Amino acid sequence: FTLPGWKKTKLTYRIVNYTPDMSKEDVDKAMEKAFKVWSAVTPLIFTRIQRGIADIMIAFGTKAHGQCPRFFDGPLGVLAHAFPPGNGLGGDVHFDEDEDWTIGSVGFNLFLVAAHEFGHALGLSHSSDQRALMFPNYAYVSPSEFPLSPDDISGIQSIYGSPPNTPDKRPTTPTSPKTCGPQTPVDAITTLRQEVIFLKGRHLWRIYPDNSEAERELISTFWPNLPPGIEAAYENTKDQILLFKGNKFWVISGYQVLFGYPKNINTLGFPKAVKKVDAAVCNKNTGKTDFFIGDKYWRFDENSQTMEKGYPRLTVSEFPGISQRVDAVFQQKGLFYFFHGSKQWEFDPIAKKVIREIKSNSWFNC
Amino acid sequence: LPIHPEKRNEEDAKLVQNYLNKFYSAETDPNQLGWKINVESTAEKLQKMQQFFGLKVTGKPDNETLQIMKNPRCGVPDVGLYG
Repeated sequence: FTLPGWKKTKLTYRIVNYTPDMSKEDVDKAMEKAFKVWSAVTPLIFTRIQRGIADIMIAFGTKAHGQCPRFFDGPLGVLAHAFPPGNGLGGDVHFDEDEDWTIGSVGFNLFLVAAHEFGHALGLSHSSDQRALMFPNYAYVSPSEFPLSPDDISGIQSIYGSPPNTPDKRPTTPTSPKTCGPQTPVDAITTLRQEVIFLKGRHLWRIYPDNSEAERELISTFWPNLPPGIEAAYENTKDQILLFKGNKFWVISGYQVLFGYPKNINTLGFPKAVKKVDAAVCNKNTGKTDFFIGDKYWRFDENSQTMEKGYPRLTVSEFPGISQRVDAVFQQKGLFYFFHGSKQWEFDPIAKKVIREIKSNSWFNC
Repeated sequence: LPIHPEKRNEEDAKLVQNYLNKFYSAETDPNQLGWKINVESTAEKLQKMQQFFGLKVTGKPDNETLQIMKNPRCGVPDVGLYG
């Protein structure tokens, strides 16, 4: 970070122009929400003005834009930039209009990029911590997740301190909601010995069969080098768990990520055309792992560590009633639990039939 | 037609130079005294970049390094001040 930052806590911002990619209301909301990320963890107060010179002037431009000494580079590459606190250009934030700005996960999420750039406008530099919002490369995380990591918070609080109504203590993320499990579809689920672990965004929830309360943690608490947004996970027959994101996977034994990971999923036997895994589960009774991708599944033999021949096959052929894409799956007491959106299906792999359909958050006793 | 490997190398070399000049050039570094010409070599800047992203520090543009350089990102340099 750069000191001294702004020498006042009440800052003004002005949205000088708009991108045609989004409605004005959505742009206004994205900017307001992005400022709230920083005011939630500092004494800073942001007020919008409609004309004149604000501390933080926000504009969209392409290539050489206005008086700015830095040029944009067309689609992709550099998405936006900002200047540290100060007069004139100081604190200003520019977005490259050659990008596709959105409120969702397609293109570039304006809220996420704005929150990052406002970090610079307040005096933060880049973080080398992959989970940090101030990491230089763009990474989509669900907007329902609070985007600041401990690194971001300790950086900004080193300049401005913490919000006035909290005793000056270790930087904290806003109080987490009751640990009632992910409010939106889960990314991945695995067992780990007696526990069931639900993964969503940057967080995981640990459930113990006899304990109703779930424990919510940051994934980075256990595995600092893992990225957020794990897409599939399973426990194999060797007391290890495997986590998947994109075409990479990690093997974890105990709580230790094994050396030499991540590896590419084609080392498991997937063809290069397979770019990611939606869900995975190892049937402890057969020692076979099923990988679910779209409407098909692949079967992997944990003993010989090879992908079985004759796959992929249609999921519904082996798991009648499981016709939707599988978000996540795990095995508990011999039964499979398939998750899609807000539902889960309890499936008997011996009888090969769905026993019941339940709400996906039934494991959290909410 | 597949891009001729020569051409690919040329493009990668340009990408690397452009990236390092934008995000790892010392002139944005406040510790840079006066007008000393930036004598930091490409390999040194590359090592700095690999260090920052937790890559194997080789000073050479291997595939993983090129991959990171191709990711959409913020225009603010990773070293030094931006003002």
